[in-house]
Amino acid sequence: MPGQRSITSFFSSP
Amino acid sequence: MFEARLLQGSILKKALEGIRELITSGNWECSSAGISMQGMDPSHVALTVLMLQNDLFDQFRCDRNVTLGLNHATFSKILKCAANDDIITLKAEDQPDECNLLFQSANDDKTSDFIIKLTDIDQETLGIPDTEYAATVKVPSVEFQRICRDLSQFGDTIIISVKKGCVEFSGTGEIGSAKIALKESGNVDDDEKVSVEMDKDTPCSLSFASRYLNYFTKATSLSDTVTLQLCPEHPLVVSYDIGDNGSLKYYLAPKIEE
Repeated sequence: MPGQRSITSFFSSP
Repeated sequence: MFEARLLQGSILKKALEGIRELITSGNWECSSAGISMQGMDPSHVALTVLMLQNDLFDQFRCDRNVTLGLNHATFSKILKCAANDDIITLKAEDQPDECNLLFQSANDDKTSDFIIKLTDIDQETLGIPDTEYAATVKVPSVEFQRICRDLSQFGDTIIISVKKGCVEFSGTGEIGSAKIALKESGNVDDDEKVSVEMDKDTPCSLSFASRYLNYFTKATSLSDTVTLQLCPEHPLVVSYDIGDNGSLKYYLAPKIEE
């Protein structure tokens, strides 16, 4: 989706 | 052996309504503490986290940690066979390839027994860092549902802005624009109350995809109130409490400001 950030850019795999 | 009996079976039905359109399948992790499930939507925009603590159940036994890999469409179809006032029991062996669901009617004159086959789901679990949110807003969940629905008519983005004592939802599109503001209620102690708490009184405004906010409001029946937590450059948290012993939380990545 244009202009939409990904949730994985905030939360990462431990 | 895992066995969990939920007197208020409707909780599970309602929780799955808030999950099934966002996450096709998920690992339901059962431990002595309770049941948890975490999953992302296929586009990796939102993270959904369900927590059902053991105290929510009137009987709860989990000798060893058990993972139930459930297809949510199938799970939902089976749960639709349960009446709202049914007691629901989930049962599984220690290393299960299936899960047993038992529905008992409130007056115990009907029992239904289902078996759902489990699937191996290769899914990473994300770590959610502790965050100090700039604003925490509590609004009636029905009001939030209505606002998200109404603003979706104007465009695919809803801007949530919090300033002292007020939360504002706005949307702009080709047909026009809309702005809905909710003011903090006075000393009213009921579910109609709107509360706005801010850290350092700094206004905070973020843009989110309306489609996802509308998905989250499928969980409206879980709780009379919904909590929104905002922080600049952070995902929005939308939380529905399940009594005192559970919650369904959504984390939504913001849109890039134009």
